[in-house]
Amino acid sequence: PTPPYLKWAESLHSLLDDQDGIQLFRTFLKQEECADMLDFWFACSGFRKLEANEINEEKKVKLSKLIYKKYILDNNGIVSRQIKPATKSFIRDCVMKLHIDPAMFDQAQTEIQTMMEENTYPLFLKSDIYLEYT
Amino acid sequence: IDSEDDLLQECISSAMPKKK
Repeated sequence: PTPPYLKWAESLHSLLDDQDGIQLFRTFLKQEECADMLDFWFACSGFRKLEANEINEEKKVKLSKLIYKKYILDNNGIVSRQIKPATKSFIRDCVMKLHIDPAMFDQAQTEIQTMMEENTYPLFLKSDIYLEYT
Repeated sequence: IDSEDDLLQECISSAMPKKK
């Protein structure tokens, strides 16, 4: 069978589908001071996966505010800098007006994913961290 | 603040693949 680390080179999704891959990619991103991008990507997926029930409604409001505050509000943050202004205002409006929707972070997640696919992921595959691991 | 961090961390972890 193909060793996991070779699969990681196939696509970003293959990498993010493996615990060890995520860990190594995170170590690399931390070194580049952009681990927040990965955390944000998973936070968006986790938020979308929250089931619709009464207990979760309060949780969703809290979480949407937390994600907004931690990653989007600060314009100098690594995540915020990669997200389009229109996407940021859309999320701000959702949070402010309590229009909490499972898909409210989807566009922002896509923008961060594109950034990783075009930039940090190819760099990771060429990095010492990955090459030493293989 | 701690519980806020926990909530966010829990959300992040919930989206990660489980150990194979």
